[in-house]
Amino acid sequence: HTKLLQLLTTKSE
Amino acid sequence: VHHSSLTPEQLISCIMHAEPPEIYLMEDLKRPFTEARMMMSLTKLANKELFFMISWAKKIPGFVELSLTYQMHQLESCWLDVLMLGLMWRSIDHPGKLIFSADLKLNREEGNCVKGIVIIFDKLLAATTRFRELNLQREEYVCLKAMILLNSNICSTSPEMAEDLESRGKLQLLLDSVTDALVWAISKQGLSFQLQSARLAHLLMLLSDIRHVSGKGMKHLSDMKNNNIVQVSDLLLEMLTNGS
Repeated sequence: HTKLLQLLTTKSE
Repeated sequence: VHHSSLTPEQLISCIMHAEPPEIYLMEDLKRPFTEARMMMSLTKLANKELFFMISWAKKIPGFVELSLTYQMHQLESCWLDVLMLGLMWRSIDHPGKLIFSADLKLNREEGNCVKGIVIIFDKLLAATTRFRELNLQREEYVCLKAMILLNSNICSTSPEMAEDLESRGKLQLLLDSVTDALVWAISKQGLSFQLQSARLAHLLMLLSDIRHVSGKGMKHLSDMKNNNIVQVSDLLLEMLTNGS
């Protein structure tokens, strides 16, 4: 799940 | 303003603002098309769109209030349905063509170079034709796409998710709000009550066709990857593995 989780938890632009 | 206090009109406006930007492949797919080249272009586009899709989901009012497990599960189970509905929307005014991006437009014959893809192209074209016949409106389209995200595959949830009653409840409320918004978008069109119900049914029934094609697409992409015809990015691989 690493990549999706990372993208979900990073702050949106 | 919390999403639960939004009117259907305000909710649609939020969902419209969440729409991803237009995408480009940014390179020429060299002719004659080969299986490897076409698959590489299609997966490259899918990968670009996935990044935008995750930002889009986060902007759907209430989505980030779900637990991360739910957020991941929803995206993993619906991503190809969402991509396919987007493709249909872009292709709606181009009979016989699939507008994968502004710079990658294919007709069904061009799918012949990839084993097994023409049958998928045909189903995508057929569903696009149906949306064209129904004269799908942009407001309806954005609601349907959000419904795909919120409705995906709830029955196959893990025990961990089944116990997360809070997220389950929130998800149901969100889905109800988007359903209300879709009903509102249909009600504005000046149809009789009976025709409004029929239109709602027709639009929702198309979601099951999309689910069916996306299942075929997942299987096709897995086969292509397993046979080393195409390499997929980390993100796409993750979505493919966890989504199927």
